[in-house]
Amino acid sequence: KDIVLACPMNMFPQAEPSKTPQEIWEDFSLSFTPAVREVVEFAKHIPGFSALSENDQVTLLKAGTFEVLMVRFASLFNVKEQTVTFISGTTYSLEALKGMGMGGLLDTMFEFSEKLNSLELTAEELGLFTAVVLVSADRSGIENLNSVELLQESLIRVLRTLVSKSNPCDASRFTKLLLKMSDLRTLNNMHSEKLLSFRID
Amino acid sequence: FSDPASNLGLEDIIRKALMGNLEERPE
Repeated sequence: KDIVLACPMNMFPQAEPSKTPQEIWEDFSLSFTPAVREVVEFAKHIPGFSALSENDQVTLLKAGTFEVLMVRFASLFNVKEQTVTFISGTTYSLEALKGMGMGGLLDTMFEFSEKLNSLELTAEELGLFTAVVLVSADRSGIENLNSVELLQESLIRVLRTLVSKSNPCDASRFTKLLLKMSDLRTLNNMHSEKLLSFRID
Repeated sequence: FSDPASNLGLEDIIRKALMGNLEERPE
């Protein structure tokens, strides 16, 4: 049976049949590792992040990396054309990806990308929103909750000021943006379930 | 395997990157 890992972060979504499942999994790991490293580098540049305990930094990154990548790569989802461009540069149609077993998760990713893009965030707003997503005090396993909460609150305050300043006539824009965090959490859970099913298979 | 992040070896990649230990991908 051919193994298909149709993740936009996978350089080789349709694995060579001669490869063992272990080799396919290792190729996949090598494909997404640079993106994960970029998320870590991004986190290091969030003022106050490096002052958190090492364990809390790891906990936040483990829990939030998918969500950060989803925000960062939302532009790979072309809602109008119904296509997804993988990091390899190959563009797949929604229909083809559904044929590879990417059903509900993909639809929800498209929906999220469309909603996020409709907010037309500036690069600065997007970067700050991504920092707020990463520094989420409600991730399980946080040791020093107070420190993470304080950092998240200060990031949210700056984001609110920034969003209000760039679009003072639209008071709901900030609320809409914060609601995207809940959408990201849903996507994260769906993605985790998908990963588990691959591993079990 | 109850933790997808562990399945992916995410913690190892994150810890290495946090410590600045960026091993290059072998060709």
